[in-house]
Amino acid sequence: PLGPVPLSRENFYQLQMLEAAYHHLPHPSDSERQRSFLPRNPCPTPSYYPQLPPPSADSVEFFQRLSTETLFFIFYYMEGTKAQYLAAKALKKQSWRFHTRYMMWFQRHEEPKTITEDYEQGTYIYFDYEKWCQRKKEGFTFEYRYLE
Amino acid sequence: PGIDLTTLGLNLNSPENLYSTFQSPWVDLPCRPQDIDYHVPTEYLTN
Amino acid sequence: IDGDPPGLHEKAEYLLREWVNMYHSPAAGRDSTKAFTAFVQQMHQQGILKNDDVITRFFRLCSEMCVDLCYRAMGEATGTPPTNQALIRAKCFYTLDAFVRLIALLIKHSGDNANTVTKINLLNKVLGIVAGVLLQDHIVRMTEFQQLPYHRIFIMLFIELNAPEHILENINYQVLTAFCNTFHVLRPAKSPGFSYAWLEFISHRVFIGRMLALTPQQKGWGMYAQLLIDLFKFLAPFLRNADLTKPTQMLYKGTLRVLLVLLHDFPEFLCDYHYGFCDVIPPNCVQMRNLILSAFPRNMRLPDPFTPNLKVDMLTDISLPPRILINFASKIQPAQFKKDLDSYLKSRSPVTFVSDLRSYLQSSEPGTRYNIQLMNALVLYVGTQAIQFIHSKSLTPSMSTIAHSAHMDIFQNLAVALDTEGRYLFLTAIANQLRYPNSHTHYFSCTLLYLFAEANTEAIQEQITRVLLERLIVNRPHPWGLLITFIELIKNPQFKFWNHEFVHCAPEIEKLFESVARSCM
Repeated sequence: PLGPVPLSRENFYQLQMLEAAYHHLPHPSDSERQRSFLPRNPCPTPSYYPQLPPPSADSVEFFQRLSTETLFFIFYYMEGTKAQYLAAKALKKQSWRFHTRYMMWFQRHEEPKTITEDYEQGTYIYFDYEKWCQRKKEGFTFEYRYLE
Repeated sequence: PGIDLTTLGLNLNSPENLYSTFQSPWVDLPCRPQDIDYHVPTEYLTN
Repeated sequence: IDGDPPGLHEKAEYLLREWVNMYHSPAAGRDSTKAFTAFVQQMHQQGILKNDDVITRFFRLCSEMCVDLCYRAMGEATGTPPTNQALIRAKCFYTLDAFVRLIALLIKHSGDNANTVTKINLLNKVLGIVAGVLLQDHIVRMTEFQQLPYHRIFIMLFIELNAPEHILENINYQVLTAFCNTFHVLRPAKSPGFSYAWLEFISHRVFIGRMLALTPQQKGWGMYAQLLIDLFKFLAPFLRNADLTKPTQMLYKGTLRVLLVLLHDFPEFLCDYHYGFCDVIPPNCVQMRNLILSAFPRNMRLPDPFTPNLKVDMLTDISLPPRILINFASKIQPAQFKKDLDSYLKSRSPVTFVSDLRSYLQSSEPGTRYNIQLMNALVLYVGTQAIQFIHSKSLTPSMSTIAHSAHMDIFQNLAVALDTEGRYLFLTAIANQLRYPNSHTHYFSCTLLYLFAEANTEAIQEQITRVLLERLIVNRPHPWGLLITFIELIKNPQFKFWNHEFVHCAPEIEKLFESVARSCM
């Protein structure tokens, strides 16, 4: 209703600078810590591939339905993110416990033979991130000072 | 007529708040959990 | 810049290189604290911490070196495929993130823990330096300017200083204030080449979370509102002409996304500052303004505006005044005008006041013949005074209680005396108060309908209809107060709406009214 208003010289300068900036927009990764292992590398996928994360993918309940291998992958490859935090929570709910010295997840294979103030000893399953598989360890001493 | 604001990639019916997964004004997708920096216990920084 | 002591540049370069290596070495320790303890010794030995002036120069030189490194990395890679873009960013961030960590550690460990002043002074100094380097760069490089290094420094520093640490929690409000001041200095009108990064930063989840959700007593709301007003002021000339280039269209759509997040998560924030936003949003920017006006407090249940025989004046919230955190009365200038206005409202004198109104409202600003801010302030001020006056008589606003008063004299005079442009702005100022159930929505809804009923020319009635209709035919959302006003207008036989010639002036208009009426019925 008010009709156009001629742009000022300053407006034209602003448009010119905006136009230039438009060709190098900020990228979401500019606001994120560097991802040493899984940097964002957007690549076009067929449209019939899921383009969106499943609904409520950022809830503990969702993570609890993931396999333990998936949780271990998320834990070690998405370090420092909410995904790692949720994976750790889901693992703990499945009685895995993080050994802060070996930096591996352990789960009791049976009731420990010995339990003292400072440690417990028995047979454990643990996830070996170097060999990327679960392994059994008998006669292992889990010192509580290394329990997260 | 303006823009159909439901097409800007925001789940306006979400019971959760939107800002905590808001990715960018130029992107019509929310952040995924692996996009969100989190102050995890330092023991988790295994790399 | 010219007065750098000889050798300082070399020292700064050596130290920055040294720090980057230490920061990335495995021995850096948790949060680089071990590396920092060793590095501070080196800074002492090199005399960098000797006094304020040297520290300032050191930060400026390091900022410039970081920026130059990024330009070189980006220059080497023009035209590379997206994957290389990731490599270039990694190269830039390798140094930038180290520099940010150094700044964060110097801020955290400057002065003793209790002494927050030295920390905040240092933060303000560094932010000012980086902003200065940015503005200088923006002028010198013009369209070659790149936002990347500055955006990375600001956002990563902000995230570092918002880590859940006791020292930082103690100074968080001052940290937010420092960043808001910096981003006000760097507002898009002052550094348009930084606009996209600027909006990216102020809409970042950590920034919004801190400013609008976590800071107690909503102490961040006023500062955040100011930043949004900076953005609207920048967009205004381009939106005003409705001829958006792709870059402005991108910025506008990004703004809508951010406003949708605010509407969804912080509607009370939009409610409190709607006046300030509508003061700077161009009148033809209907949908964006509707989005802001559609906000209502989360604890409020809005009755369906299409409820048959809805008794608006019986709603519990309808008599409560909305919170408006902008001091609109102070915008009524000059002081003499405000004095005459108050005198007229009190005693209907000086009698010439009403006839002089139009001249007060005119403006010599290029592009508009009216002072829109004054118009908005006058309408809201007179309306709030009228509501007080009506309540003082233990009455509530209605078509009868709002009539025959000094307040309505003013509104009716404006409706009659103003030309089309002026009356459009006047009616827009009224329609901007049609929001969720509150005493302003109620009063201004009655006022608009009263002006329609009492109009002495059909032109006024047509323009009132136009102002309502243009807000209804755009995509959602539509403010509740707008809907109930239009429904009343087309349903209440008192207004004889369907008899007016302009309703049938053209087949498509007639169809439009019928379709809007159908959706309202």
